[in-house]
Amino acid sequence: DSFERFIILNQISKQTTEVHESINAYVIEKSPRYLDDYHSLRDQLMNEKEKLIGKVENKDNYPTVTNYYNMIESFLEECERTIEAFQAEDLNQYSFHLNEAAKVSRFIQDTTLSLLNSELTSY
Amino acid sequence: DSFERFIILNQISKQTTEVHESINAYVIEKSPRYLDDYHSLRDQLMNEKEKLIGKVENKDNYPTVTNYYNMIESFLEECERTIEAFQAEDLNQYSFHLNEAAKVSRFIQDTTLSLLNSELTSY
Amino acid sequence: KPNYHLVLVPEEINNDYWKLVEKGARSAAEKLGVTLEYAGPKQANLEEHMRTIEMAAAAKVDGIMTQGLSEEQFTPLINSTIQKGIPVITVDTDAPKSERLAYIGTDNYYAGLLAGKALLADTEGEVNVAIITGRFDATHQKLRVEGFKDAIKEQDRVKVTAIEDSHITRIQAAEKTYKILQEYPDVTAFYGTSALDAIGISQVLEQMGKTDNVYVIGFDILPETIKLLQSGKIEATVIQQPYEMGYRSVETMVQILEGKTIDEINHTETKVIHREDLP
Amino acid sequence: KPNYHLVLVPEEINNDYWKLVEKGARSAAEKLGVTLEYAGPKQANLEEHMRTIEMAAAAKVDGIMTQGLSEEQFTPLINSTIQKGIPVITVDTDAPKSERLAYIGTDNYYAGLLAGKALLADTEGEVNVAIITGRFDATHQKLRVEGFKDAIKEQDRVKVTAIEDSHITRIQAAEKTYKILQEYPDVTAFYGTSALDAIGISQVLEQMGKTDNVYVIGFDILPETIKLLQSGKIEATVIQQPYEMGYRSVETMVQILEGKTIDEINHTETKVIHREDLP
Ligand SMILES: O[C@@H]1[C@@H](O)[C@H](O)OC[C@H]1O
Ligand SMILES: O[C@@H]1[C@@H](O)[C@H](O)OC[C@H]1O
Repeated sequence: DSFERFIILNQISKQTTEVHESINAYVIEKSPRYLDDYHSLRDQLMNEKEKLIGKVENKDNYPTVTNYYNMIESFLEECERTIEAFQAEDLNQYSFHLNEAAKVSRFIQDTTLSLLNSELTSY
Repeated sequence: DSFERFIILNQISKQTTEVHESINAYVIEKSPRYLDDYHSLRDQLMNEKEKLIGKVENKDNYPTVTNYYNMIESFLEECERTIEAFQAEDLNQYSFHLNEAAKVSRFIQDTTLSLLNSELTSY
Repeated sequence: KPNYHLVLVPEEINNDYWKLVEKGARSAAEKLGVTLEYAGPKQANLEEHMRTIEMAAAAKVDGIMTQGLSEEQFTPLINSTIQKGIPVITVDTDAPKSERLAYIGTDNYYAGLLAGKALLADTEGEVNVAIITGRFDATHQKLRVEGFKDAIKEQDRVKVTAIEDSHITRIQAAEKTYKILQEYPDVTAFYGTSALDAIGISQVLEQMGKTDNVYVIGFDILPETIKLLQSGKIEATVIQQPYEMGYRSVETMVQILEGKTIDEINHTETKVIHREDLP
Repeated sequence: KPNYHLVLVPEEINNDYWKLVEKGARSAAEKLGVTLEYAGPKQANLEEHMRTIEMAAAAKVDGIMTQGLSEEQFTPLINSTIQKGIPVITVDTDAPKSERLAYIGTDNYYAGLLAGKALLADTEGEVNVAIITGRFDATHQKLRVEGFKDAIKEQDRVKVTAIEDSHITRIQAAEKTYKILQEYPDVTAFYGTSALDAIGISQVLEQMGKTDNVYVIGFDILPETIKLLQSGKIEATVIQQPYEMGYRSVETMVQILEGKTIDEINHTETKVIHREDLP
């Protein structure tokens, strides 16, 4: 039902922010604790996004939800590349991928709002 | 209850986007139809924001909801100033206020997400 | 057979010209069993346009069709999108220096040349022509102006008095026409380089009672433009094939995704028509 | 009696130094019946810092207390916020050219001077000093470096060999210390200009067994810094009054809102302390 969809979309938005913050913290503070945070938050987001296919997608929002699902994947890929480049001490690459991750995280937040808004209309 | 709060916050986010789009359309297309749109969408947003005080605010989210309520006011003020300056053909002023309105509308969207996220935690 | 997900990103989603491009794209999408998304700015805006392309790339769509509106800003964006493994083709406006895989649309320099030649052929004696262009910062509009200017160089009798931009809207085309006529009352011809310009120009000429003594050549054959041509309120227009651009852009993208060889440059038909050419 | 809503915007919300400023501000807020919000970037970041101030202004708060981190970027922002009718006072770092109503904090140039004098007093013979500064782009850090450099000019025997930034984090202070010692093994002294620098510096010196032959002077008296001072791992530190800054910033803002006259410049105490000065 509608409420459950609200919850899932909000969870995803929140977890995207948390993953993004954990990456920023790891890159600046360099403490392994933040890397652990990142791994567990990343896994949560990976699990949550799977709920999109079963519980949120319908024939009206199908293209937008597919986009949303793939944006989350793009975001997680950019995060992984940031961590790899950071650990390989490749400054150019990690700041490039960090920037991309920030950009895609922004897209995810905007798409969360437009999915929530379209939920409203059909409510 | 939680679901109702979700609905109100989403309505506000949606209406903020609509008001913003109507102002952009009016300034570019200059057609009185868009001005009418703007007036009716603005009035909807003004009404919806009043629900924040009665139905969304509680002792935990009080500062954030107050901020949110006031941001909506700031947004509507910037929109009014944009229209006034535009009708007075003051190019500098209207593009300044249009820019401010765009900035505050962004703040409203971000605060919508953080309020929705904090709803999740307490749910 | 995979169900491809393609995105068409126009300059302004509700513009009547782009609605025709969308229509063509949709019918090809239906025929080929492709999911077509049509997304972009509500008003012409370079940043929003680029952001829509970036979002489509992040959403891992199968292919993107868009205009190459500005060499400087779009080339790096198109190239980085292609590097992510997403094919891009340009429609209506090309970005030849980018790695885009194909272009489908008018040869915009040539179209401008045709417009200039038509003005020469259709007029006699001294002509002061004013130009209303869709956007100063868009590649295709610049080419239409350039081609036109090159054509009228042939004869000294035609001079460009003024040039203004309409932001591809009819109302701003009208406003700028009014502004030009205030400053240069001796203008005897107008050239509009985007779909709604001639409509805006002729609206003002009619209000000022100047329709009969000012020559107008515009772009495209939107229903209203055809009426203006029929009633003699404008003398000529440069036609394009927006429906075909949309249709072939989807078709070509599917061929690319299926690994078929395609032509890089696909110019669609453009020519000048007058009232007597109408059916 | 109105319930004022004030916002304190620090450079980095979880930084131990700023937690002390927050504590002071909260106790004043409690005493005066004021709602205090504490918001800002999780890691030092100029854009996010400024965005937090803009959001507070859009939220029509009653007053904003923040650092004037960069003359160029913060002065127009502080001025436009004041023009919207929201009073702004600077804390810890001033922006004297802006229209901010008051400053509460260390005289950062003077603090740098004291640090330089302490180094001169505490050392003999040739000294190669390396500087680790919080941020190159922050006004107060620049002043602390300037004051220090002016002080050591008095005697030729002290030279600045290198200067790096720590992004006000302990780990980057450590990394930059390591980097400097690799490039300049003959460094015999370090000067850290932000709260976590001396901690980072001494961690690396200890790992390299250089604690006893390298002089260290840092900033602030966080618990860990005091321990390092007691154990002789660092020789001196410049104290500030973060709690008092927080407390007085709320107090002063309330006075402004109540229409009382206030002093524009309120320097809080700063001095250098050594192990023997500890209680
Ligand atoms: O690019 C389009 C152009 O081809 C048409 O002529 O006018 C509208 C524009 O958006
Ligand atoms: O501005 C602060 C400074 O005063 C302190 O010394 O180090 C941390 C900084 O954020």
